[in-house]
Amino acid sequence: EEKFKEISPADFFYRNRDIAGFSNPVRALYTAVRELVENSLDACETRGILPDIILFLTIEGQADSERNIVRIRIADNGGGIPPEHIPNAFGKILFGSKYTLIQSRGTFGLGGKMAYLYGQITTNNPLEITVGYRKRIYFFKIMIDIKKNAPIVLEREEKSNPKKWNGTIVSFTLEGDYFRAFPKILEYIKLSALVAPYANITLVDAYGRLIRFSRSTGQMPNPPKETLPHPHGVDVEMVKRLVEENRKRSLISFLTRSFHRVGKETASRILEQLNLSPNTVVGELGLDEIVRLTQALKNYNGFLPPDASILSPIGETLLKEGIKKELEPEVLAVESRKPQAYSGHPFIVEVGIAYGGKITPPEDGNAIIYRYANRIPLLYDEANDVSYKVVNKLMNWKRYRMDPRTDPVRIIVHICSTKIPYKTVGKEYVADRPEIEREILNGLRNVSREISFYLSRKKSMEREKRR
Amino acid sequence: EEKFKEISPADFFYRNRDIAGFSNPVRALYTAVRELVENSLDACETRGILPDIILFLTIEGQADSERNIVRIRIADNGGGIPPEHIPNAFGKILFGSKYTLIQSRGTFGLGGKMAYLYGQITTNNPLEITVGYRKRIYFFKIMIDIKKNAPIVLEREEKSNPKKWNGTIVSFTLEGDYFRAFPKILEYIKLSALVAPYANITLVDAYGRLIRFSRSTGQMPNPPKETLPHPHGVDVEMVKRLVEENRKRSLISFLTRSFHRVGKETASRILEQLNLSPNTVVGELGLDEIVRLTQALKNYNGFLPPDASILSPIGETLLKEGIKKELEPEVLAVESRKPQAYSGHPFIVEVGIAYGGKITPPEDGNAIIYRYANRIPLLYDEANDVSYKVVNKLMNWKRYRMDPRTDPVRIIVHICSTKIPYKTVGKEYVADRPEIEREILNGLRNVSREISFYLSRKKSMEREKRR
Ligand SMILES: Nc1ncnc2c1ncn2[C@@H]1O[C@H](COP(=O)(O)OP(=O)(O)OP(=O)(O)O)[C@@H](O)[C@H]1O
Ligand SMILES: Nc1ncnc2c1ncn2[C@@H]1O[C@H](COP(=O)(O)OP(=O)(O)OP(=O)(O)O)[C@@H](O)[C@H]1O
Ligand SMILES: [Mg+2]
Ligand SMILES: [Mg+2]
Repeated sequence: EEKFKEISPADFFYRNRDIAGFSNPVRALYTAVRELVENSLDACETRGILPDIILFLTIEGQADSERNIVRIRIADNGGGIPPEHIPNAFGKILFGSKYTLIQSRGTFGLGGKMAYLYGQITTNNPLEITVGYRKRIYFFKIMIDIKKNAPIVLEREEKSNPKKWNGTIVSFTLEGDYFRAFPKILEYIKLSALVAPYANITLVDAYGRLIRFSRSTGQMPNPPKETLPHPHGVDVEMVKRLVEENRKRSLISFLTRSFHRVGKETASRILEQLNLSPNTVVGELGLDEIVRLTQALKNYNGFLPPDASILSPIGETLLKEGIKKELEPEVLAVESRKPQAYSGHPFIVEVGIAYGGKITPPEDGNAIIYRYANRIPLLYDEANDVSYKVVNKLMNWKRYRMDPRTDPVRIIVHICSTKIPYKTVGKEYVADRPEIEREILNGLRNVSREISFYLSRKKSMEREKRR
Repeated sequence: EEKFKEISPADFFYRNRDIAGFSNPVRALYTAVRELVENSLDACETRGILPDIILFLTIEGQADSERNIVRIRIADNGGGIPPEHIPNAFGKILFGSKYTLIQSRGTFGLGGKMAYLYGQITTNNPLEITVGYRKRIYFFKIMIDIKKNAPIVLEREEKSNPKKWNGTIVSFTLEGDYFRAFPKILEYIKLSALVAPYANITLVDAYGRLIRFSRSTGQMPNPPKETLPHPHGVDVEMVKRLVEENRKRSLISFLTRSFHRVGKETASRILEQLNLSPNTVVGELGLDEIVRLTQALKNYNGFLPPDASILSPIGETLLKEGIKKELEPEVLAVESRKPQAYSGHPFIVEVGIAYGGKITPPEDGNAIIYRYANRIPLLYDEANDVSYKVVNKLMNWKRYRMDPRTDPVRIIVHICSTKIPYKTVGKEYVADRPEIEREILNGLRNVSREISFYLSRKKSMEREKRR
């Protein structure tokens, strides 16, 4: 007799933690650190606060020859979390504040929880959270009831906050291979700092040494803005839900207020095509009409493309500065492309190529690509990433007299969007959506052309000298 | 003010359907078909029934130039589903009968549901299920309440089952690129049949043509058996749960009855090391003792490795037969390796190399690898798969005077286990666990040696002839 049962989302990710990036002691420690750093950076940037982040890694014991018991402690000045939400934010998988349509690193509502969950099942210690929120400081000790997907609050304290510190400190232990993971963690922080030169990030390693990435500018990029869904990204489920939330509205008001880039004229034209009166009350629409409306929105070609000002690209100035500082090339070219859209989601591709100077050719004949998505450095699984495909299969490098596999070249690709089409829960690589692929290809062609032009001019100048 | 909220698992996979394999109209149709075929094969094999599966694909309309409205209908003789579980089995994400420790294709409790969910959001039609279960036939019309992650039963009927047909018929529509997906679907079915020569699988395409894969043997492989967790795969959460379910037992009885390969002697030895009496009642264990017990189980080296008879490999005979029939090579070598374990999960690697005959060299200089996991053909994302790594980065092909990138070679790799370490929810590729990697490498070396020996002997015989 078969045993049918339901499992909670926490149970699902506990059983399948490989899928969230917790597949071995090196990767688990790396993934835990990055999830926490991404939460801190998101918190600061959402509020326009210059990030001050400190990350402590200490070894508290040994599980076996390849697994240390590592304590991760991270502190930020990101404004904290409302106390009524703290237990769920850290103890309920599929809970968070990033389910809105805005560019942010977080998106799934499970990253920080997975990091702690892995710590709980390997070391059985609670998660300690200290939050400064407005006028108070809150301290929680939490564990996760995996079967129920619910936080277990073991301790809760509250006290005054005279210095008005608003931020979050998270501390827990997990099993990890500290020595193999550390170089990856350091690279991750270094690459994060490259595109966030306004952030102070301090890493304190297991020997107590401070590795400080100090801010080189007080200028934050324009914050991203929350947006409405673009009609080209709709499906029946989405329209049904919007209808539910707008039952009393007129159709014309519903369309102009629920969707991005739908003005009164466009809305009237669509309703006319569908034989629906603009003043029909939304709640009266039949399911059939909802389906026809969805099709019309998806297929109508008269909408303006999504508004790019809702996105927050790195920008050519910061990108150049970051690359110069970290890579010290002889020459570099960057391009921050115009906004495009895939499936109704606006996105911007930014590329850069750095050549020569302190850069050395790759040691293993593989082009070195620094991939970023919503400012997160992606360090694993590049072979399935859209950038890898463009660099290794679509670019005709001969035309630019450059071979990134053998020359002193570094390629930088950043994609920012209201929704990054990650192919995994661990956010390791980006799907090859044709619109995104095309943007990366065209961007790389432009910057390669610039570099190639510089190199050939340099060559002819050297030839001149020798005569 | 931030909007904190929780979303259901259905909502999570609706928003992130790329992650489940539904990333574009070709892949979505392919993934939907494979999820259903895998459910039918699992149902038959679990009950030892020779599979008779019919899959109908019809085009009911056009959504746009690249998206057809495709109806998928699949019928099997797999024994059906108890009626009280039908709505949840097809309408509640993270619900199923495969959450036990046994080798099966299904494992997550969401594949079939995701296929239908994609159909619902693209075509808004209900899912129609007909089940013959024991003496009755049941008919359901279902949709999914995505926000609540719950089935909506629109219709339910029941009637007598005079012919005692026990099986399942699933029918729904979805948007997909039929013409691009069809070759992939055909390849998937062909490769499934290669390792399941006891199955009748009939594919009826959009033109009404029958493509029949007829069974070539009435012999089913030994069915896999459910097993207990092996001590090397435990963590604190798992031991806590087992303790909860066994509160009244004595420690010694708990250990020998809850874990695989823990006999009385071994259990006594471990308890002695931990200073715990064998007769202690499990419910009296403190959390601290549970943690120490977990460590002891993980680190104790005296356990027998997992029992291989719980697994159901394809076997060298069936593998040879299937390869001969599908590929018609001049020579082939197969090896079904001894069982091993990773993280307490038993697994068996089976490899094969087919050379010459009807086989042609790869057209694009890429080695052709037929990858299987628990008999499922994996057709996508090979670049991150452990087999790809072994074939392209670890094997020293020169030593066997063979180059799978330029010679008429096909490589077959099958991994069966109580848990396949998939890296994605879409089950596209397998993580490079060191134990699995080593087995594939050693297996390929053995079969390559056989092929190389045959080829050099053939060469010297031809040289003899010419003299
Ligand atoms: N350091 C922090 N400062 C402020 N809020 C935080 C911090 N860390 C976590 N949070 C809150 O907790 C929520 C849950 O975080 P979690 O990492 O689990 O998911 P997420 O960041 O929303 O998505 P993802 O799974 O993609 O990381 C966040 O949405 C955020 O509201
Ligand atoms: N054709 C079928 N015959 C019998 N039972 C079926 C059939 N299809 C589905 N089921 C039942 O419905 C359950 C849910 O199927 P679903 O595909 O959603 O998940 P799963 O197969 O358990 O796991 P996975 O997500 O890995 O496919 C199965 O566990 C099985 O019990
Ligand atoms: Mg997060
Ligand atoms: Mg399934």
